[in-house]
Amino acid sequence: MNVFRLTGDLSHLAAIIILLLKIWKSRSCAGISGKSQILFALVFTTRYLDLLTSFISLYNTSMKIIYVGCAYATVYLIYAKFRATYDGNHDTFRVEFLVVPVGGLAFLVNHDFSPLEILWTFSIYLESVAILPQLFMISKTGEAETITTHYLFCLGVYRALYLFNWIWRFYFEGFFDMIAIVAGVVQTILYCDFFYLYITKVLKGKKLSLPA
Amino acid sequence: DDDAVPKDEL
Repeated sequence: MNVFRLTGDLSHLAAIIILLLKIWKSRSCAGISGKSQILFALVFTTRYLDLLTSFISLYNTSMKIIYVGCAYATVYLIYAKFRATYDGNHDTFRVEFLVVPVGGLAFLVNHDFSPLEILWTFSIYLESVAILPQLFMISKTGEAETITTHYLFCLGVYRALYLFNWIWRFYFEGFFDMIAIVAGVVQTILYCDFFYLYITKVLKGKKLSLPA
Repeated sequence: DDDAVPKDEL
């Protein structure tokens, strides 16, 4: 555990909590892509199946349970409790265009051809692109609530911090996981455009709106 | 491919 890894995890946790609280307090999931949230629930489910097979640490186990629990709670709020506020007309990204190729790639490029390992690989690849329905939705509506941008910023920063964690681990532990690194780079790149808008607009007190 | 490594990361 190093400082990049820990702050990355905390940033990830902050993102998840910000989104849950935003929906809960406003009693609305307007502007939130339910499809991205279903993909994240799928990511955590397929990645954390090792909760059933191996114990790494209390930290590891509790964070996994919190992440996966919050992911399902978010999906429940969007598709059940506050379904009336869900903006399905703007959430039109075709997720099969992500899930099918990612599934195929997980079968082809993995560390070990075993069910758990393929599902873990699938989750790593899927996570890297799971935010696309949300970004697509924002590009369609042309705007995002400020609290939604805080969520996206924390979620983007988390994987960027993991990149520094992997550099650290490579130098000090000789640890190196090509699958996670390449997917993490892709994931972080997808946020770059958003980071630019967040820093130049939201941090200066302006609402995030895109030119028509 | 190389062998699977234990997953201590989240």
